Amino acid sequence: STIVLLFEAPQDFTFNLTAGQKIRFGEPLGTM
Amino acid sequence: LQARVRPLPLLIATGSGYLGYNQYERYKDRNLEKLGIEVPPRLANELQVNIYKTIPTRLLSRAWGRLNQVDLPVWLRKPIYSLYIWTFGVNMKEAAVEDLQHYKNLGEFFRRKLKPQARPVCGSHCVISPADGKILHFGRVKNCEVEQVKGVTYSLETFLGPYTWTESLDINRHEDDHNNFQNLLVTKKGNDLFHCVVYLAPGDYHCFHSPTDWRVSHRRHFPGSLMSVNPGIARWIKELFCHNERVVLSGEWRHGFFSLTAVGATNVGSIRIYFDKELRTNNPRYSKGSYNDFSYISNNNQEGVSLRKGEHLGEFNLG
Repeated sequence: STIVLLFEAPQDFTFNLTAGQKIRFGEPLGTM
Repeated sequence: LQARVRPLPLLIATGSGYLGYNQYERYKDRNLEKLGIEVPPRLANELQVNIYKTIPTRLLSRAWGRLNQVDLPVWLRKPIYSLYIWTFGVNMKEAAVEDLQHYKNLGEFFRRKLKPQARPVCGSHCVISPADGKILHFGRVKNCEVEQVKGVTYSLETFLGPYTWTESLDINRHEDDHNNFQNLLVTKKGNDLFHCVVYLAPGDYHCFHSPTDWRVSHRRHFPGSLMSVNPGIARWIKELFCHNERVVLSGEWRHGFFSLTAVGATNVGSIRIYFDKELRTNNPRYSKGSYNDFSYISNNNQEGVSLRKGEHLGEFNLG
């Protein structure tokens, strides 16, 4: 199963992620 | 000419040949990657996708679900769940109930909850991960195309369906925006559209939570195939998430449009949204290729459903 998030955000939004990394519920996805 | 055609050895020989060739291609790709050369994903052709789609994955998924609703005798629970834990690397230390005999069947075990303090919700960032899993891909949406993994895209419009939920969103738009689906979703000047895909492996906690503070105004349910969504298949089948059964929740957060989509898979075919008692997924009465809309806006409730960051939102179920 998969969750896809699609959202509008200011252009300075950046993800703090790397593809393939493990993540847990509650951990941040990105910053502005 | 007089020799009899033996279908089984022929099938085994062609199957083994195909698998061998496939492994060889993968081996070549791995070697190229080791040398730092980027290898484009090998996509399934239309025939391969159609063959995959002919497998009755929905039927299999429902049968799997029924099987996992059968209560297990107490003496059998520990060995069965232990095998599952060992196979998929489940961490039972963080489960709200660690006693395996408490779970009547595998379906119930799959829906296990976590201890209250097992997942602290980040308070300083506005968007958090809604679930445990692996980040498949993330980034900006460009030219109405979203990437499911690097280099494999799908159409934003096919994924979300036609833009007809606008009555439920109080948004001002320009006439010229109506030519571009992506622009329709971006409500504020200077904003962009972003996406993030989280893959939940079989051993992961399978409930999901609200990723931010937002208001959900609309639900769109797409009955569809239930192909596997593991990263290997996501690299192989283009538009995989558009083929599969999914539930799109859309609404608004403080920066404009926000949506969360739960995509089903073969063994995890049904999706439950806690506040939506009407929703029925992986149900034979719905045919593939259609979609069903439901608005959470009513005369009594003009705002839709308000969710707080980290709040329980829904769960995936076996079958």
